[in-house]
Amino acid sequence: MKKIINIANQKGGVGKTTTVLNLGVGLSLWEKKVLIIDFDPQGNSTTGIGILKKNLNHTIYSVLSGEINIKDAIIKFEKNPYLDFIPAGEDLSGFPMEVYDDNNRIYYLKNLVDQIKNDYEYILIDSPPSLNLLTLNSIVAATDVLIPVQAEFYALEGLAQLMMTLKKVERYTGKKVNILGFLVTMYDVRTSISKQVHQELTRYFEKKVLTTIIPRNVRISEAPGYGETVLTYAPASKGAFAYKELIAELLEK
Amino acid sequence: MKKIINIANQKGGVGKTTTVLNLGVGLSLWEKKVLIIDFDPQGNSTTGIGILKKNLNHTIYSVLSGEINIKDAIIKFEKNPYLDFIPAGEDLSGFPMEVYDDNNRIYYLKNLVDQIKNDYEYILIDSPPSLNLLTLNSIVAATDVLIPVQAEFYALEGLAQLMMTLKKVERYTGKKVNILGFLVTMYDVRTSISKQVHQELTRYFEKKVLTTIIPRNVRISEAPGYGETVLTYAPASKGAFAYKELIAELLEK
Ligand SMILES: Nc1ncnc2c1ncn2[C@@H]1O[C@H](COP(=O)(O)OP(=O)(O)OP(=O)(O)O)[C@@H](O)[C@H]1O
Ligand SMILES: Nc1ncnc2c1ncn2[C@@H]1O[C@H](COP(=O)(O)OP(=O)(O)OP(=O)(O)O)[C@@H](O)[C@H]1O
Ligand SMILES: [Mg+2]
Ligand SMILES: [Mg+2]
Repeated sequence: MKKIINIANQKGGVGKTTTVLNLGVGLSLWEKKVLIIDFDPQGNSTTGIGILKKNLNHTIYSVLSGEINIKDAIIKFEKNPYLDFIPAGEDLSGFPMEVYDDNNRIYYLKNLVDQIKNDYEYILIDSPPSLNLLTLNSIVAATDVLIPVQAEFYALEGLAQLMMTLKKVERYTGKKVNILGFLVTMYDVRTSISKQVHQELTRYFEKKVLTTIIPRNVRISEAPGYGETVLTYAPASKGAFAYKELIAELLEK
Repeated sequence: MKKIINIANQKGGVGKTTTVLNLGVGLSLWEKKVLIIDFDPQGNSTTGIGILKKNLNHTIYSVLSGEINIKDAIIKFEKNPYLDFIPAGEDLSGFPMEVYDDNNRIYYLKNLVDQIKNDYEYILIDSPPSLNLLTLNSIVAATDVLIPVQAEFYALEGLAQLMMTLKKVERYTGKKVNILGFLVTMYDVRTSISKQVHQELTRYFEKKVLTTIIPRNVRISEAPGYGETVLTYAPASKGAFAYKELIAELLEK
């Protein structure tokens, strides 16, 4: 097991799901054994990878509620033996209220992931646009956190709060949370705001800002409509090059 | 009092804050008396309208916690007598847990808004990318819900859940929730996905889909960086025309 990476940011629409899918599928194309876990009740990564929710018997919630073992929730892909996936559905949104007064409430996902982590080199966890119990579970279950930051005006606003949340988790669990890096997404070379956000981010977080920048690229947003990632949907696009560059950068860390 | 409009969608980054600000400021330029309430702990509409959070003594949370009266939280603008604003800060994120076992927990915002609603023609409420207690409070406090839908692949996925939540609120409160309309945002004429999302949305919701479509327009995303809306930042842009068209369409309803 190399890394369990939680892709997190409470700001909505910054490219969390897009990064989970492109990074996860990409690493599997590099023949790394990968598991992707959708831990967002919206279930966008479940749909984005091409799974029809109405055909699902089980989701990650069935595992959390003790109905099935985590191994029984794993979906495999005929065309890609290196990639496994655990889907999420709307049922997951009820989980936080069900465990709000349980002292172990932030360890549920970690306790499940620990059972299977040695079967994989990389596990990626998608989380919702919130700092709620689902995101806390994702952070605690992970070895690393990757933070997508949209190259737009509101991007930097919530980062201080996210950093505080990571510190709180460290104090509560006694374990350090490693920030794998900040990934600038939807960068538009035509706008000065993109450059400003990148510069500002680098001023605050210096080396923690990944060298790879993901450009705004329409091929990236078209790909999930075909149940694919941009890597296979439009392999010669700027979007595909950027995510390949990201994979190479993360493999070195 | 004409309408209390909650702009809601649990999908992140679809243009909720952008619509609240452009609609709110726009209506005030049409000389309607408007109040905007930021009910998202991210506080993006507070920053987007040009308020520096570090200078704030009070937020909507100070009112919810009983520290001050709602009238004391209202910020006025010298240059625009038709617009008032109530800011939000990170402190708001603690509110849901503080009232989780209170039978009145979904009426807190409504009880506050009812105290001042006759001072305004329009009240707009920004909510977070979640179907949590903050969004439920926003829906209950409102007379109408406006739902921005990004013209992208994941856009339609969460709408069924949002509709179910509105039905639940109706059953719980015994009051009908009026859907003012679905607003297609970030429409990109170059991509087929935009057209598909618009067609699909119209197939499901027919007349409830607003005629006005907001195009993807870089001026819209630049404006908040100057504490302005696109209406004053780039009044001749496609983005400004679209939001003016929206205002005219809503004034007729
Ligand atoms: N680099 C990019 N270029 C163009 N479009 C992109 C890019 N990255 C993501 N998108 C599109 O932007 C939208 C938001 O991305 P995505 O859903 O991955 O964000 P998210 O952070 O997971 O959102 P949420 O907060 O709702 O979970 C999607 O429609 C996606 O296809
Ligand atoms: N029509 C548009 N064209 C271009 N950019 C837009 C448009 N509408 C919004 N944006 C930009 O897209 C980003 C997301 O918009 P916004 O923050 O308003 O969404 P939101 O739904 O409020 O997000 P959240 O779910 O985090 O609250 C912002 O950077 C905003 O400036
Ligand atoms: Mg997502
Ligand atoms: Mg917002």
